[in-house]
Amino acid sequence: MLEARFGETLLLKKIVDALKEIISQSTLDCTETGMQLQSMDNSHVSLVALSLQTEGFEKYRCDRNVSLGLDLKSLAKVVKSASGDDAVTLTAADKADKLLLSFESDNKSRTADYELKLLNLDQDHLGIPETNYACIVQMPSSEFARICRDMSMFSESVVISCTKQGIKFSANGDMGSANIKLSDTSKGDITIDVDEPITQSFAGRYLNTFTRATPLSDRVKICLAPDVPLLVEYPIEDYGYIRYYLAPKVDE
Amino acid sequence: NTTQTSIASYFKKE
Repeated sequence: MLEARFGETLLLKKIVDALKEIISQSTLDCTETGMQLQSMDNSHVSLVALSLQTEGFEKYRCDRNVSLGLDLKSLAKVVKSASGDDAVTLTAADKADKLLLSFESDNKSRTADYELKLLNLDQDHLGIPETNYACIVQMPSSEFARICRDMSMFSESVVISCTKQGIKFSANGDMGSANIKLSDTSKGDITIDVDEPITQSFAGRYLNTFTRATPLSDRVKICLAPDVPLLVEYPIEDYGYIRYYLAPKVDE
Repeated sequence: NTTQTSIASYFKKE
């Protein structure tokens, strides 16, 4: 049986918002060490991986591994009906065909229980190899969101170039071009670690979708290496992270 | 001209 309590529904809302634009259905795998989710988008261009460790939960118990096939739009509807500061407990039996969500207001004066039907999903699980990234950039998540939004006005493709001098985002389209450069700051709000310089091209639409995770974290980590997907990682408090991988565009 | 690659070509099925 699974029993997992989030202190605030707001966090679960943010997690669902960070997932639902990129994947519509996915399996949440629950074990005694926490919850994991991994899914490709429909076009198999990107992959999202969510990890929530037990440390973050107010209460966590999972006696036997449970896989919960979720429809994220439905989950979003249920979560939306609760107040952000409600506590929420997820409960599922060992061979569950439904997930119970129990919301409890601060002073316990209001409780709301929802049963969500689970799906039988047959999902491929992909192995993500350990990668030594050539460039690792950390910046405020709001800055990254702003850059992705501004870039996608100009072109479908965004070129990311990273050198010791800084990281540059470029877009070139019918209406003109845009270049935004960021350099390492002494304040430490932007850090750039470069083993070797790299230039890669990515679909701006996906980068923009990843920034739905911005409310989860003040910081975002962007990792690049030659001939491997881009990694965009948002930490989630004491729980873990949400990671987005995006396959590069290559010259024809 | 660039072409979009698939994420499944980098990460193999387990």
